[in-house]
Amino acid sequence: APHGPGLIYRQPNCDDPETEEAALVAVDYINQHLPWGYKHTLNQIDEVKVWPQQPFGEMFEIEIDTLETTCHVLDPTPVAGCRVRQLKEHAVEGDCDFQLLKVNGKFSVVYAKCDSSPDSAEDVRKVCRDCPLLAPLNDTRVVHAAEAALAAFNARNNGSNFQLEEISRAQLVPLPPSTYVEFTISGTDCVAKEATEAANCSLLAKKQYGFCKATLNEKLGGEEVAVTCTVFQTQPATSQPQPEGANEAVPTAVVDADAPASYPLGTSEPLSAGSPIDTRVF
Amino acid sequence: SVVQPSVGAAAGPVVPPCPGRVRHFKV
Repeated sequence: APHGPGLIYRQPNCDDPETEEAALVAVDYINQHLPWGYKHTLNQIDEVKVWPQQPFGEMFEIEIDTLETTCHVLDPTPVAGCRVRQLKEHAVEGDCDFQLLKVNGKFSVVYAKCDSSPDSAEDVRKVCRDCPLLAPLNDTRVVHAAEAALAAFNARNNGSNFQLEEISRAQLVPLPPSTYVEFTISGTDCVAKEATEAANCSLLAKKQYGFCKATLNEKLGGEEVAVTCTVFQTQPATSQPQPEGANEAVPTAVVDADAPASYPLGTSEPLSAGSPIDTRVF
Repeated sequence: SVVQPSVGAAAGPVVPPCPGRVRHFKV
């Protein structure tokens, strides 16, 4: 239905500061409401119409294109600090329609609809002939890789036992034959080393999430898994601006499963769960 | 005498208002 008096709307430039401000509010809204997957960043503003509102204010109708970043939505890192997933990594694009009400210079989202789709295999092949493509998340090899990686992580973890929360992304690498998987985990009230029956463990009331990247290599007569997990500080109910330094990524190195557990550089024991970022490498 | 009709001319290249600039790359 037309908004405001009649069909009069104005069409500012898509690169106007005001239009960009509206688009950035929209992208923030996406990243705060995405239930799973990865944060998105603004790529292009396709179209904008501004309708006058009664008794005051304006309604911005805006179409934007976004690109997926490498930060999971559970990662507290601000999206400005997140790297855009590149074409050769099988990029994912978002296509969104928003309506934002501007009153007293402040935007608020009234309507949001987004679709996302991975780049085509042909486009990925154009920039990198041998790069792996995204795999279905319910592929048995992907599920097995995530479960094996989490088991390896829990077996070496001195803290609480973690359960699989979501498989977020996976690729089947042809050479060497391996499965790369990214997934999120959630802390439970069991101790990792003692948790014999995962079913007996319940999730912590104060959710503690982690994000893992793992590769399962298929070897002759066996398999080898390397996993890196970053456990995030338990989030308060509403997301608060992070303290200085809370988002510093700790450099991680991948070690084989047989090596003794190693700890983040500069420490001699595992970080306590309360520290801002706790990366455990196995 | 023969006079040319006045023809309007754009001051410079007309930048289409939309779509806007691509900040990263197009998929």
